[in-house]
Amino acid sequence: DGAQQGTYIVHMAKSQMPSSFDQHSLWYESSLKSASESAEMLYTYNSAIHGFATRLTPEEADSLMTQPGVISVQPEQQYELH
Amino acid sequence: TTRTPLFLGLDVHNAGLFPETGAASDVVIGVLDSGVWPESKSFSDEGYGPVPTTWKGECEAGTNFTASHCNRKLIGARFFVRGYEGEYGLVDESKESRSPRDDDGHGTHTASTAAGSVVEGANLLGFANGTARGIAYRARVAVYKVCWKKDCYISDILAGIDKAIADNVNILSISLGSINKATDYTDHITIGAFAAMERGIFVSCSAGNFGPSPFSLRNEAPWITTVGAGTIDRDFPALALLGNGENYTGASLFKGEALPAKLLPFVHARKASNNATYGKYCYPGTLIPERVKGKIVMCEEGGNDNVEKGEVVKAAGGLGMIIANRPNYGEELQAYAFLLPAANVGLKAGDIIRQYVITDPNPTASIVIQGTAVNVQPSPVLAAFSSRGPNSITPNILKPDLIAPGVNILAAWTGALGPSGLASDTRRVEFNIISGTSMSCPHVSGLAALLKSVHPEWSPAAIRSALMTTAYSTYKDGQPLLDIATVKPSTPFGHGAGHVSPAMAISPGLIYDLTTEDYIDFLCALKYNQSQIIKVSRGDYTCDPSKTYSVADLNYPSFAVNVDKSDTYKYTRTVTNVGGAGSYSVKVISETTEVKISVEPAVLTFKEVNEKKSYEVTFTVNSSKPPRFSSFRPSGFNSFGSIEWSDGKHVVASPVAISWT
Repeated sequence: DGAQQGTYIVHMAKSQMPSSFDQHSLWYESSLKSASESAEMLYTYNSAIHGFATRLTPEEADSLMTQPGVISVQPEQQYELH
Repeated sequence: TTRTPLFLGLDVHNAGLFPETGAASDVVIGVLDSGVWPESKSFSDEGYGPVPTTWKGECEAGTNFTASHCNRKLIGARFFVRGYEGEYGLVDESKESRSPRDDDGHGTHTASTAAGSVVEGANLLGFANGTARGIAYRARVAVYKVCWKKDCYISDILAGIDKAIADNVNILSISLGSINKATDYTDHITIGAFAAMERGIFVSCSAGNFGPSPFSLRNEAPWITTVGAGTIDRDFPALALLGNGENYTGASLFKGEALPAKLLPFVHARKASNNATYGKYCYPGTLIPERVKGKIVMCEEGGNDNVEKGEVVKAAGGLGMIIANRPNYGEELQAYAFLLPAANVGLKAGDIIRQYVITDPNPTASIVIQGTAVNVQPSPVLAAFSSRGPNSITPNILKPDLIAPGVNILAAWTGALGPSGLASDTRRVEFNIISGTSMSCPHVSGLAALLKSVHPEWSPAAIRSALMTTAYSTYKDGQPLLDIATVKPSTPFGHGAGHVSPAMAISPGLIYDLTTEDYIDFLCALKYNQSQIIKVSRGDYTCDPSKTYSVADLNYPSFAVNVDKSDTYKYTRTVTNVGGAGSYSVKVISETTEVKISVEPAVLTFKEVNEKKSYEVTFTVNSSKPPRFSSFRPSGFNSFGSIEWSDGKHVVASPVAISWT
């Protein structure tokens, strides 16, 4: 659809995982699928944060933000060596 | 590194300070950077015992990298590229290694600075020759490649932190920062560092190279140790000779055919270019060969790298180059591996040389490379580029925390790039000399590993406290450390608590400890809402609405007081006795009498180890206007001082920074 995809880091409230899921990663996948059929997980984070990274269009990112348990959806950022 | 261990007092006569076997080689330093060159001698595992049983990391294979490239020194190597490939598409493996292999040199340099094995006869083209070794040369190293040829992306960096925590590193060394300044503590290095701290992992980060401007820091969260850069007692002098008989000392790492033993025609780039605006910077394509051929060229620093300026001058037929420091870098002399006889000079010399080359009817010059000079004084001086406070997110938390060697540091290098880093530089070296807070950070990471090996029970906050309260901010003659940007005394906004002093940090006497809950209380004091707190801490912490939280109560080993009105500002601190029984008396030093600093109680008596005692500091500010003479600095009116506790054997010093905004 031409909309520019970008990488987003998604924070999830781990304690809000529905009981129907027995793994957080499956819950993350399901939440992501609700916002975008085609999006794939780039990373699942377990220690540094609870969440994942994925490629979405801005509209999909907005839609994901409305999913239960989603705390924030933040765009990719550049860093540099000092 | 060569020379730095001696400069830090870690040389042989202090060898007994840190055990060379056992505990010291069970500490694992995780380095988030551009990867590693595993063939470097700095990662030899000769004499190492088996990998610590607690280790869960791996050695990931990829372009030109297999699991056999790891060993009992380099015990982990991973790479994180999906964010980068999301932006640029799949890595072109003919151009960069889709593996932990370091194509840049930066990661090899920082990893070997922190924990490189001993290598005799290390040098760069003969410069800085000596026995190279990492600060914690017995520690193990695990590298997490998160930076790539073109960029570093936070989704990859966060994945690196995530994995390093799961792999069980003890120390995390992060010599990188966000391009844009963070406005709160929810940037992802900060969040990742919080998770690491919770697991007892010490996190040291570079403070950034955006100095000497104030408010120029990166990585300024209180659970991160923010490291600025200073010089050591070694220079690489080069003489700039002028036709009027004058000569000026600059710096250079040029190795090659010397200039002819005579003065050569000398021209300023501005007069050798047809680009009125940018010609003076010696950018590619701006020099006119007819005006440069056979001459020495003066270029102005800024815009492109100094080594690239040299490449431009050489390509235009120039025989040598003199670069004048950019104005705000003052007398700083970083040394560069130029491709032609060249030197960069400080501000004063630059002004004089520029005046000469522009006004003299027949200017001539030459350059003499002088090699390596040691026992240089005064040292350390604060590096001009080292980012400065105040802390722009929380002015009442003093940052940077401390400084460590970060100028002209020799350490291991990649085999994929020459020492200048220029694509045209076909030389290959085992060690290189570069500068930045990227270099000072791994020094502190290494020191933290040494302390961890001696005090495995110490928390990350305890380690940082020991490094800060024993740091020095004056020379042996009592004069304050100099800031090379101004050649005037540095301040705690430049050097934090001061320059690290490892031999003292082992037994600091008292420490300022902090727990996860203390940091959560700090976030509550900043009025973080529930979702922000969950984001930073992943935990289900909540702020107690009935409780009064204050930033001033964060048990930090330094004091920053941001004065917005005449008032009294109270700070509470709790110190833990890690020395023997003793009675500590307080001494308050302040530049200004307009702020009264009182400490209650004035004596703290300890009977046993791990006993805790609290004290309260009251800053009474008579007027909201800054004191008459308080020094106006770009960051506003500031006044400094210190609060020191001593039992006659230990001095537990904390800097005080008072600022009127």
